[in-house]
Amino acid sequence: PQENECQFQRLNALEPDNTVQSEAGTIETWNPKNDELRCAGVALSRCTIQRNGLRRPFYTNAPQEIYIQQGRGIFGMIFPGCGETYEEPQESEKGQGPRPQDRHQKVEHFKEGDIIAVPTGIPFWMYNDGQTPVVAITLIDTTNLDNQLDQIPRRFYLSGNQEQEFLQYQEKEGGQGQQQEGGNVLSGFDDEFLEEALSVNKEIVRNIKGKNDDREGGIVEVKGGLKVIIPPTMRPRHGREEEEEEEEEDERRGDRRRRHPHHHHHEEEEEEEEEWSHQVRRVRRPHRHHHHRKDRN
Amino acid sequence: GLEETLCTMKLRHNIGESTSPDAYNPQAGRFKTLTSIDFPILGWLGLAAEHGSIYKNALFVPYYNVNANSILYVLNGSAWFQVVDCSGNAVFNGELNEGQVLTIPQNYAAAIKSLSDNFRYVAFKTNDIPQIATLAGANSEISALPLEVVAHAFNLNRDQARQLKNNNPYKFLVPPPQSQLRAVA
Repeated sequence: PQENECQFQRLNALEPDNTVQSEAGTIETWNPKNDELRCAGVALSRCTIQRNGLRRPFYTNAPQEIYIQQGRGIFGMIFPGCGETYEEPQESEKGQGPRPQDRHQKVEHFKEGDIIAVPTGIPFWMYNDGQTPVVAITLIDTTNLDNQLDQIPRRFYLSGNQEQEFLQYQEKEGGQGQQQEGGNVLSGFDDEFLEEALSVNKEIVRNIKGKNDDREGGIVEVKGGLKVIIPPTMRPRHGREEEEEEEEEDERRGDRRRRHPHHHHHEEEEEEEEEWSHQVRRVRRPHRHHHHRKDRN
Repeated sequence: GLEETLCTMKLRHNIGESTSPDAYNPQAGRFKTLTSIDFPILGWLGLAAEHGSIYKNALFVPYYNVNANSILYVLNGSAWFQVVDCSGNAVFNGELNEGQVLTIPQNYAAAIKSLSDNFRYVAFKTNDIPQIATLAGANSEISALPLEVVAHAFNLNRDQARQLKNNNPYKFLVPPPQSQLRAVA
């Protein structure tokens, strides 16, 4: 921070002071020029995503830490150069060769209470597949060494034509006032460049540049729900009582080990085997004597 | 131990028309990036460098520097550059000639089309392990997104989204269209 920027006479409780409406949600921001935030070298925003709302993919010039205050859904990040490891089995249609299915980088579930860490410059998207709105609080560490621009966070959207949530503060400050026409990082290139670089036709290029997209803002509604390749969520394994039960079981097992040391070797082995084969459930079978020695691998 | 380390640190590393580029396409060009991994003293400086050459009418796909600013100096020939900011404004859209310098800020998207037989440049990067991410082509940010995310985010139908994800098989350097293909020397 600049000279005596952290010299506070008093601290203030801050509320968001700007809201950007979207088709399926809102993005509220706190002014990063507030003394408290500027001294801490951070910026803050709150994103509310309605049911079936998709936050379009974007990257930012500083690391982000996102806390899920409410709701649940799925999110994805794209790490340059990493493989698309989530892939659908090839389906061959009648009489034709295998139809190219989809493949993409990892997609994960999130729920209330989660922290999601998004490194600088890494595209991130999220989708609300729950019944209640998702509320996510994002802290952007603008003075992090990874940020080589200034302290105003910039959101580089890959698609759509939404306005920048934080640049308003810079415009207001600079008195430029004019409302920047929203866009995305691809909408500034010539059509010919994009047709050649993406090997697609003019119509698709117009969509990429957000020209035919009258849906407002960075959060759009996915009618009929979003289908991506992702393992189903496991039911929550651990209630408190289950945890206590397991702790008692571990104690019992420890006692048995002390009383009959040679038995537990197998038993332990058997239990390990059990755990391995019944990944989630813990199955105990009465101990049987093995007549042949089991080879350990 | 200073003699074996700091005092005898390697201080020179050639990246000119290197015989072993990191990316190479006989019809489009090549480039090599020098980082602190192969030239340790750069870790001390926090800098890196890249040397590239792109053949006539070939394209460097739209990309951005993930964690560095890039200061690009033209060694030979000329090329058409476009640089786009977070609001989709083309903050640079023009020809860059020999001896000129262009600064591409971190995260700004850039694309290059060579106008010379052998457009050569050196780019200085303000991070000793610089990363770039491509916005088009194989393994690009868009091709790594789920198909439905691409369809809904870009307002495309599934088939158009599949084309957007998969049509360009090249990773960084795209050869000129058949019509403009340069005579192979």
